[in-house]
Amino acid sequence: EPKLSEISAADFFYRNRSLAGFDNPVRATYTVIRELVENSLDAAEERNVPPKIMISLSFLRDRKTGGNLYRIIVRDNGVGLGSEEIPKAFGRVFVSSKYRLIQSRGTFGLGGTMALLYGQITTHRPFRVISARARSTITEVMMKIDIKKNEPVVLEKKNLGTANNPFTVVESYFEGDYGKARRKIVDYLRQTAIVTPYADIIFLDPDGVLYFFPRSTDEMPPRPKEALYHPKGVDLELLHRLLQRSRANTLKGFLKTNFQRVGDKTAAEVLKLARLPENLNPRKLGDEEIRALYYAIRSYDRFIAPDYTVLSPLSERLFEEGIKKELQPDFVRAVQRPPSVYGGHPFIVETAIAYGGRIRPTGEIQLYRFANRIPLLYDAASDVSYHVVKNINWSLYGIKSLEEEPIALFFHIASTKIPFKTVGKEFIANVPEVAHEVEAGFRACARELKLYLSKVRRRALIAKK
Amino acid sequence: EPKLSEISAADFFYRNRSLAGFDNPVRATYTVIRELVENSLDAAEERNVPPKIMISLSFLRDRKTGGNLYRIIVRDNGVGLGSEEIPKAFGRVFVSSKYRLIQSRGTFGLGGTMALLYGQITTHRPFRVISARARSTITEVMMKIDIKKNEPVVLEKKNLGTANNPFTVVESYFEGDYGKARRKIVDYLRQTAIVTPYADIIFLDPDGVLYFFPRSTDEMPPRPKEALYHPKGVDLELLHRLLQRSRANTLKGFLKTNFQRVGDKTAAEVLKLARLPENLNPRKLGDEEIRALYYAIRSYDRFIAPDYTVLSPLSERLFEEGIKKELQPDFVRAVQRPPSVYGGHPFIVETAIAYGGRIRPTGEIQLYRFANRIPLLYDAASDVSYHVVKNINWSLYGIKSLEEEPIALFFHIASTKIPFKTVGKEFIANVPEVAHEVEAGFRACARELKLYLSKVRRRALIAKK
Ligand SMILES: Nc1ncnc2c1ncn2[C@@H]1O[C@H](COP(=O)(O)OP(=O)(O)OP(=O)(O)O)[C@@H](O)[C@H]1O
Ligand SMILES: Nc1ncnc2c1ncn2[C@@H]1O[C@H](COP(=O)(O)OP(=O)(O)OP(=O)(O)O)[C@@H](O)[C@H]1O
Ligand SMILES: [Mg+2]
Ligand SMILES: [Mg+2]
Repeated sequence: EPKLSEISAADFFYRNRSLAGFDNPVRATYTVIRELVENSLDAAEERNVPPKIMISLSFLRDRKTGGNLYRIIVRDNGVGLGSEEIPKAFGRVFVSSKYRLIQSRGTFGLGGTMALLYGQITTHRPFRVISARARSTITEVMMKIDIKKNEPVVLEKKNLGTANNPFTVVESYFEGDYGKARRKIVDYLRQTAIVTPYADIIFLDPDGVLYFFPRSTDEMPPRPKEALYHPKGVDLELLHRLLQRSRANTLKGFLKTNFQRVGDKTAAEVLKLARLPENLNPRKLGDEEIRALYYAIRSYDRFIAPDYTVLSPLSERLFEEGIKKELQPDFVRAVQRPPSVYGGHPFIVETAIAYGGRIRPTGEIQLYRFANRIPLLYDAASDVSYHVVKNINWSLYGIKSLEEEPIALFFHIASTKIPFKTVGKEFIANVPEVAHEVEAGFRACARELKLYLSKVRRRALIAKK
Repeated sequence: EPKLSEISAADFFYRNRSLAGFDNPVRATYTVIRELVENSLDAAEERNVPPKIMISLSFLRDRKTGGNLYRIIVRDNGVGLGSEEIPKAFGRVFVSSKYRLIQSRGTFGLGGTMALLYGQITTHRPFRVISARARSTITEVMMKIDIKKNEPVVLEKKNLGTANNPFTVVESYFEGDYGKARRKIVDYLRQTAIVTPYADIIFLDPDGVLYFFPRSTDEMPPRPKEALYHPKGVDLELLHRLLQRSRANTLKGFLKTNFQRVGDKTAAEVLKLARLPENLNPRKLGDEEIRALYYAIRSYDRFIAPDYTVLSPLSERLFEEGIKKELQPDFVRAVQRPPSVYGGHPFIVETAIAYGGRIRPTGEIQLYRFANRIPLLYDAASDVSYHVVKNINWSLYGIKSLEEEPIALFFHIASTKIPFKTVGKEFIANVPEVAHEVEAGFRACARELKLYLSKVRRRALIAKK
């Protein structure tokens, strides 16, 4: 009896869809929207135009079912997809244009596909994608996913003419529960607007309510750039792959062309540490030599910090502006940490603290988290930033209790790879390098808060007398 | 420029290994051990013998590296694997013998493979598996994983003779941090011993400390059985697949043979609700007819509860015994809920509350969680059971504050599919059917606690006078 069997990636995530954020119809409603919106934001930023995103969620009363049948349509002005790309992009798990080393919201190659898969398994209806690249054919595809095989099934493909401007429309039916999900969905869009002030987002909800988040600026942030790996934290598998596909003829050249900020001197020092000749052919290294190189890279402690311009952080000014606009606090201070590295990936942490004004204590820690401009609204207590916040002694900074005072904390991380702990991107893993930056960032903000609070409290004392 | 690219499942989990519990070297040390131990427990239970598991973790000082190099060896008396099975089982992600509908610890088909993959990427060394099925050839395989292709790479395969009794040995090298992980690892083994009192577990740690968890009983729990899906919560994809591969000649026969506890009368009523003739060929149903059948199954409310004997819960007696042995409380009460269903999967929730004795308040909620006899030691605050516990008004039961009183809460769920929220099996998703059973279970225990506390407090009052 052949006891071992195998399943496809789509089948795996279908059977285990709580992993991807489809735990129940309420959560699924949120996840469907956020996955499609994040795809649209990425697509518009890819062509460096202010994103224009329209989301329409309608409730279709379906008497036959006990469940709530919805139709979602998301339209964007992003780069668009060609007729061959549409089935691949949406019909298969682990297909992505974001597997390169560049900062983007998408990272796994399955979010959009899973949203459409969820619609398919709850309604059995095909989904529709209409898209065009700039000055290109408009293609309309009606399709399904063969979940067992992890393959697209195209039911119908139409050519609808030519488009001047690129765009994408995704339409799908699914079983959800908007009533219970509404709060989180609106929070998600509002927080997205805070960190993406250059985007126009329109959401027409099932109750006919129109949520309009107009952009407050035309200024796009500088585009992130495709990066090289930073040598710090690189593992052996990655080193192996880079060596295998390197076009450099020498080991020294390999180091300089495959890692960011490794110049002639650094490469020479690393190779000296590894006791490897500089002119070895990278593709002909033996296992022992690769290990020697790896350990040398591991123990070399004079690599320069990553290239700042690769990433696109919020900036302290934008973070503070967004927080002020949203919460109108008496005090706000954002701090951007210098670039750091984990596992070869550069990252920048930004933290902010706001106090007073319209902030009210809620009996819980008010922590707003963002990763590559995505708001993270679930499982805060498992997030690395939450653990850091819990371990800071806030009384040193004049805060008796985070839960009982009018204080809100903010955290953003930009990276070529956010170390998410869940496929549903709910929270960030406890990576020590990240925790270190979050702590340093919050302490820097807290020191400013302390000065502010002591000034305010001194004035209040004087006023009393 | 072909902008879409594709990666293998192994490559996906390599790039995103925080998803699978390899966030950092400390967490990775824990995950490597728990994944191999869970495989061994499953394998021994498969042949219905008391598991005998030996774990040896040794620290190999490696001067070349800054990292801590460990060797792990796990040996068990489980069913074993044949020479063709070893490379498949460990060399490929999404390969499993546990994709059937039967309760087991393993469920994803990647835990063991990921543990060995992690060793490979941190040390570049091959790993070794020695195994034999009963009265079969002993095979030793030295192998690696081709991560890009998600395929095994066998370096060496040896025939070491014949074994009377089956066994498996897994040996691998990896970079970890035992010092920081030790506490959690020992907790994991100790809690495993509580819910698996019929297993012998020996752990020899890097400091030379031997942890011995001898079995306290020879009595194996009844084996879970391979189940049929329960109709409640079945989705359209599953219905489609069952219809396609059904050997029944009529729709009525299909319902009776493909779902548990659906007899003649129930099948007839469901088909009447769907307005479908009983004798339709299941394989020839059109989309509209499938949807009609689905909605009828959805709205039919008189399905019998799932078959109890399919699952293997702890039992109230064993749960209480384990808790008494471990915590020596003054009061303990476990409650087993009747079987329930989510998404077609039967499940049984068991809850327990212990009070007093050697339990001390810790300033935090003391919640012990288990799923298919696996202890869950991380991210409690995100777990469905934690949310339920937080939402109960404990003052109704005589408890002022869970954090400040000597009270401990326990939760176990047995199912053909545990709705884990993470690939690292850290916590359970917020599935409403599960939350409902957890709440009912804890309230039942709490009512008994209330009687106990009022009795004890009354006595204390009388004693004072
Ligand atoms: N609205 C869109 N406009 C243009 N391209 C899109 C759009 N939505 C999806 N795509 C393309 O389809 C690919 C797959 O999308 P999907 O959401 O499944 O994965 P991803 O965005 O790459 O990663 P993640 O799983 O993290 O979301 C994307 O990488 C992108 O190339
Ligand atoms: N110690 C063992 N003895 C016998 N078979 C084993 C052992 N370890 C692994 N296997 C086999 O290898 C398969 C793959 O193991 P792996 O841990 O990767 O996945 P799994 O246990 O099926 O699921 P999960 O990812 O949830 O652990 C198992 O299903 C089992 O058939
Ligand atoms: Mg996406
Ligand atoms: Mg396993």
